[in-house]
Order: sequence, then structure tokens, then C-alpha cells
Amino acid sequence: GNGNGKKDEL
Amino acid sequence: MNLFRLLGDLSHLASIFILLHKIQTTRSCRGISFKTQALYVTVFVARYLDLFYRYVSLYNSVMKLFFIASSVYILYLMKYKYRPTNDPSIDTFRIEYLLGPCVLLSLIFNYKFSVTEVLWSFSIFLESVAILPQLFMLQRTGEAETITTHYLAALGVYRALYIPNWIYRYITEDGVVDPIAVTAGLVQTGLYIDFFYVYFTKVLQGQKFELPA
Repeated sequence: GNGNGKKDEL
Repeated sequence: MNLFRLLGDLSHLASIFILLHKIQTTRSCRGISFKTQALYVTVFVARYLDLFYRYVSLYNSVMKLFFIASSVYILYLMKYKYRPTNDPSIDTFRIEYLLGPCVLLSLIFNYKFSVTEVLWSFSIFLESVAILPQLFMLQRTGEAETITTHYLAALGVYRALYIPNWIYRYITEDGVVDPIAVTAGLVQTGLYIDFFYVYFTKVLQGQKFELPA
């Protein structure tokens, strides 16, 4: 999982 | 980066160019909600503060700068250059009913209780409902210029394409999922369903965008 969110999206 | 996300981002870019084109060629911002545009500035500024401390890629940085700059420019056009064509009396959605709950939600649902993470969450929640003053205005006037509906359609397509992007990423990136972005994104896309129905059945058949009385 990715708890920090997809901060690579706009 | 996958095709869904790239096409989604390009659709988002296109929507802004369509909006600018509409304002410049008709020399008017009639039919455009200032409140929605102001909410988008808020969304972009709150989310893209990370330009100062997180580098993702050149593509990512350029897009972020473009979205901030173009949304501020649109506000300028509406507030100054084409001010007489902006009619606040039909832009009556109460945005405090959006801002309040979004602040509250971002304080509850965030990935870390820090200023930047809460602002990020806030921007995600606010983006999901930022189109409501615009849709409310459309509902109120019952019609829209065709170019304005193309703007809204491009914006809706951008949101819709992020959904297959997330599914694709879930599959290819080993179960990676962003519950905040996905939940808000589904809500946001849902808001366009009624609009899309009229857009596909009327505007794309060559008719004017008109809502039944």
C-alpha cells in the first residue's frame, strides 16, 4: 500500500 | 505515467485553453462562475505548495506552474479585463457550504496531521466540489453557450480518465491505492453525470445546451 497518497499525480 | 493519466492531464489542459478561447473570442465571461474559478485557484495553490519541497519530474512541475498561473489569469480576466460581462447576481452558490465541510474533512482525513498534508487533503476535497457553483449557475440559467459546454466536458473527461488510471496503477504497482484521492475523485466524476447526459444527447448532436424547464 501507499499510505502517503499518490503525490506524483496532478 | 500511463496513457489514462496523460490523456486526463491533456484533457485538463485542453479545458483551460477552451475556457481562455471562449473568453478571448467572445470578449466575455458570461456563463462562467467566478466562484468556481476562484475555488480552482485555491485548490491549485493549496496542493501545489509542494513545488517548494518535492520534485517529481519536469512534466509535473511545469503542469503545476501552468495550472496555478492560468487559473490566476482567468480570475484576472473575469475581475478586471472583462468585468462588465461578469454577472455576480446569477453566481449565487454559497461557497461557505463547500469550504466549511472541506476544512473539516481535511482535518479528519489526511495522511499526516501536518500543515502541508492537511492542505493537500483540503485541496483534494475542495477540487471534488469546486465545479458546483458552475453547475448551479447552469441549472439556474437553463442554457449555456456551446463553447462553455465543451469546457465543462473536457474538465469532466479529465476527471473520468483518472479512474481507469487508478485501476491501472492498482494492478501494475502492486496494490497501490490512495483512498482520499480515489474517494474524492469518484464523487467529483459523479457530479458530471447529469451534465454529460445532456452534453451527449444534445450538444454532440448539434443542438443547443438547454435544460428542460
